[in-house]
Amino acid sequence: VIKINGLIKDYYLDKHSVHVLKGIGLTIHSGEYVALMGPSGSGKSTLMNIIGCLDSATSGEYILNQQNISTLPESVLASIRSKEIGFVFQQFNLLPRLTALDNVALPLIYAGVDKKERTRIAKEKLALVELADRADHKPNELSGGQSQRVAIARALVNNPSIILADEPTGNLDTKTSYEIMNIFESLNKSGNTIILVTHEEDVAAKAKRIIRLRDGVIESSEDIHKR
Amino acid sequence: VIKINGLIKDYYLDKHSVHVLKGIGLTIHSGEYVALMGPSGSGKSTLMNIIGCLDSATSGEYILNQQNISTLPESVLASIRSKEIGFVFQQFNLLPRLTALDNVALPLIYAGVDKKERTRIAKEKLALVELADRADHKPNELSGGQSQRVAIARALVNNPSIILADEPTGNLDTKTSYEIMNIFESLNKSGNTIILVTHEEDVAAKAKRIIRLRDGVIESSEDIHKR
Ligand SMILES: Nc1ncnc2c1ncn2[C@@H]1O[C@H](COP(=O)(O)OP(=O)(O)OP(=O)(O)O)[C@@H](O)[C@H]1O
Ligand SMILES: Nc1ncnc2c1ncn2[C@@H]1O[C@H](COP(=O)(O)OP(=O)(O)OP(=O)(O)O)[C@@H](O)[C@H]1O
Ligand SMILES: [Mg+2]
Ligand SMILES: [Mg+2]
Repeated sequence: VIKINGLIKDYYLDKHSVHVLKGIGLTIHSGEYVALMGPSGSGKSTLMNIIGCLDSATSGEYILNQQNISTLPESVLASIRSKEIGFVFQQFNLLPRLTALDNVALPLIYAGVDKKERTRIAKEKLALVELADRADHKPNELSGGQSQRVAIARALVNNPSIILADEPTGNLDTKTSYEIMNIFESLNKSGNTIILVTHEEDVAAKAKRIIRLRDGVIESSEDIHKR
Repeated sequence: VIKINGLIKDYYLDKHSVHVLKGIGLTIHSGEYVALMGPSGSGKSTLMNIIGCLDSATSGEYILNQQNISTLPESVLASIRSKEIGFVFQQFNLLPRLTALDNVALPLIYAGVDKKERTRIAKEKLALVELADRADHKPNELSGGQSQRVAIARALVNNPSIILADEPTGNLDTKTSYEIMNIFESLNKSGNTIILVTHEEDVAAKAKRIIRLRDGVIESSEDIHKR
């Protein structure tokens, strides 16, 4: 479902240019569960943003569901982003003036769902991440781990076929982390494709394949065989 | 150096009140190295903000360096915050329009240090967290783990006697995490008091005492004896 070839991403600042992705090639099939690991600054979030159609590559090819992403107009990309991909951001990106409930419901507005149904689905997802009692809190009235869980709930409301989660358990204690990993596991069992960035080996071990990035290139890709 | 007694913190929202800290009592001596752990939402950041003089308790007593914090005027608190306490925020709180270098140098402006010396110290701290080559990047041009390291460097520039670090390795890979923990360890050896919130047991194991919070109360406090 995801085919990437020779992907390059550079940034140009005043005094120097930064070569972040230096030729990435990878294929991810529908229903796969992949963990993406690598040192801080190695390009994981940059790669995730390109996969999530939030950013474009400098050069190289990205085919998503047999469509060449670099040839698609913004309106089609916006539709893909809201309906087919659920993104959990490393720094949450919640809207500060909306409550947890309204933040979670936001993607449903883009999908054209009416208010009563949006509220029902958003409440269901908040309950799934154990935050039913924080529905009316704004982001500055939530703990770090609670904000992270609101970001996770928001990514799930459209039941997207592809879930991209950038360090979704970075701010969670072990028990809450475990609960979130169970959610991803059951989504994968229902057929969703999951790509998860993590720096924790025991979180990565829940995936079926681990791809390791280093200095903007793929260092290794290994399947995990569980009993 | 830190004496807390019967500390209570409540928030009042429109529809309900939230009792976050329900009577915290603890004593931390100068030069101690304490890890603070507990579930997401248990009150760790709230307690850290009160210890760091960034927030006030609803009731209870907080004595810092033999001064009762609730009786001090804001000007004295501001001076304590900038000179005696270095705070690494869970969500970094970097200023988006300043470069990494200027973000790190900011506390030195409050301390009245001249520009040449500020730049020298800020560069030294950025090099300490391995980000010398990212000095001119703004926060949106940094990775999550790089932003976290800029926040750590900023907390160290005034060589504060007390370092409060809220999940400082949450976005870091194992190797970078290890380097940051070595920095805290050597600071503690030089006499700095360190309070570190973490949800990772192997990070907590580097401290000399682990305090566990649950539902706004201290559940346990245990000394760690290393060989
Ligand atoms: N301004 C506020 N108004 C209302 N409730 C708040 C406010 N700030 C925090 N809270 C609530 O206080 C509780 C404790 O928050 P705190 O940030 O201290 O938790 P934490 O232990 O740091 O959690 P985490 O590990 O997720 O970072 C949470 O349940 C949160 O929803
Ligand atoms: N807008 C930008 N301009 C310049 N450089 C950038 C920009 N965004 C990111 N970078 C650089 O690109 C590199 C990769 O960033 P990225 O966020 O992808 O890393 P990462 O692997 O997700 O790291 P982390 O584990 O710390 O989150 C970093 O070295 C960063 O400084
Ligand atoms: Mg990242
Ligand atoms: Mg916190």
